[in-house]
Amino acid sequence: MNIFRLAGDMTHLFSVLVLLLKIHTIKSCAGVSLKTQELYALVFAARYLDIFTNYISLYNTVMKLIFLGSSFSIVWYMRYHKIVRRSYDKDQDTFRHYFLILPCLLLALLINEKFTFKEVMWTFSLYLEAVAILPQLVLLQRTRNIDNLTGQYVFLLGAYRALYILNWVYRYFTEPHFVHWITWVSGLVQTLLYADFFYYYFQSWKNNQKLHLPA
Amino acid sequence: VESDDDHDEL
Repeated sequence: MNIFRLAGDMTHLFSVLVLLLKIHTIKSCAGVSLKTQELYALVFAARYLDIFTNYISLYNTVMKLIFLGSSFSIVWYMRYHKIVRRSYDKDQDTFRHYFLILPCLLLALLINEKFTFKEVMWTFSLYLEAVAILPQLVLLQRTRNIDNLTGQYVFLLGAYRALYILNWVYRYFTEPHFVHWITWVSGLVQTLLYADFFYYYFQSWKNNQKLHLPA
Repeated sequence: VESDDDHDEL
């Protein structure tokens, strides 16, 4: 475990906490894409199939449980909580997220490191995570007033991805035989999707203005 | 050599 990896995991954790804080205390999910949250729940379910069979460390297991638990509870809140679900921007959140799932599954069946069920599901989760933010980015673009917590949530998610890339660079130079093309390419694609958001996030921060993404 | 299916990242 290097500092970039730990910082990446912590930013990921904070992003989830920020979102849960917004939903749990303000009882609002305005500006949050349920489509993206459902994709993340699917991503973690597919990726952590080995949670009880492949023990890596206590840290690893606890983090997996947190990401699984938080992603499914966020989906539950947005769909079924009687107050929270009223604030969901259903009419704005129209991205056809189902159309992302099938291509990712096909790609995982075609391009993987090993053709086993667990390995294909793991690869599928990487491809799906790479594009899972898209519905959220589209929703942000449509939202007139992006509140601070939603902006911070997306910023932290992007920061987590950027830190993971630094982690891979570090591991490449410090660990022999550390080559993972599938992880790297899908991770890079995922991070690039945040480039536009980052630009406007820093602009609004620099000019001390409210965040607003041009259509 | 580390095994390829040892996914130690989250």
